[in-house]
Amino acid sequence: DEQAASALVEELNRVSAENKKLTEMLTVMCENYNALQNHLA
Amino acid sequence: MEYTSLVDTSLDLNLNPSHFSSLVPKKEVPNNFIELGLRMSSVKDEQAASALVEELNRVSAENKKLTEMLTVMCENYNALQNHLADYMAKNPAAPSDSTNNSSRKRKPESPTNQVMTINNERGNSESSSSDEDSCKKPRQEQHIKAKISRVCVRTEASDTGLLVKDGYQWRKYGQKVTRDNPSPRAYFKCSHAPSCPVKKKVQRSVEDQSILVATYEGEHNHPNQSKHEQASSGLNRTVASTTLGSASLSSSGPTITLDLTTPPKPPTNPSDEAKVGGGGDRRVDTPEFQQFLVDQMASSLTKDPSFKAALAAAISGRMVQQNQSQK
Repeated sequence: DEQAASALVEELNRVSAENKKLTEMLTVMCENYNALQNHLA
Repeated sequence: MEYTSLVDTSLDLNLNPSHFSSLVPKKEVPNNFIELGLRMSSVKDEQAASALVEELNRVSAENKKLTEMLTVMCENYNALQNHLADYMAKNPAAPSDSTNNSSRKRKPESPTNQVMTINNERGNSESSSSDEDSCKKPRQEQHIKAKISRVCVRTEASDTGLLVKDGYQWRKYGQKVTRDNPSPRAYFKCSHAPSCPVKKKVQRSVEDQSILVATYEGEHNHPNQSKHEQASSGLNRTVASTTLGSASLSSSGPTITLDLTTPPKPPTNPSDEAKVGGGGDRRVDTPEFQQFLVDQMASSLTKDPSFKAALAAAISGRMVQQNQSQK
């Protein structure tokens, strides 16, 4: 049970880190997209 | 005189079961106390585990959503960059002035204000990073100017409506037939916020009647609430994979026409990329990013039990077929 719980926690941490990374990438993409759109405007 | 030896002041609170069972008959003191305690701890463990699983599911769903949004964003970004490259190629002299003007105009804006549409989508997710909190703020300082943009959407031949799904709510307030085009032109006003000045004209292209040309005037002063739903349902991709019409509409302000169909190309002039504060496309094109996306897709697929079952069925079916053919 403890092993399963620790595996769950580990997986949760991994997915959370991935989530954070994705959010950062999305933010960068949004900034770039808006910069490009502003440039076109 | 010492009384401690005479009076026992200890309460003897040791809950040793063997001690209890030796003191009291077994029938009267059930071991249920112990079982109950164990059961309670196991219930607590189960609750904690289920909470963990729930949290994991939530974060995974959020992850999937983010990946989808990122994919859509990449597609849109590439399409826009492609359009910019085309524009640069067609008008080599014009961009220098407009670039300077726009950069001068836009510099005071904070990065928070620059992140527009996607931020509002992210407002729906529940992650608690600090930058997201800042992203939830609406664009209050957005200045409204007469910006005109044009988007072309390919529709099915059977579709005769003048509806362009772009994530905003529109109220139709007029329609007229123009001399240059047999199909009518419909006029819409953004109905999401009463103060939103954006108007939209939709008309079928003269050259290709399956293409709807939507001309937008002004900028929205409110977040796009239904954009997320569209992103998940793939409507954005429909828009992004449409063909550019060549209808020319007279207007006093600057007009942007988005070519969202042709595959993305690298910019003709490397300095152009630098001007727009790029780097994003380079990130997208990097093998690292591609690998990341592949990993994301793979992890999403492997997490899907129905996909696993289908894969197992396909493999086992293949093996059975091979065995039968060998016999």
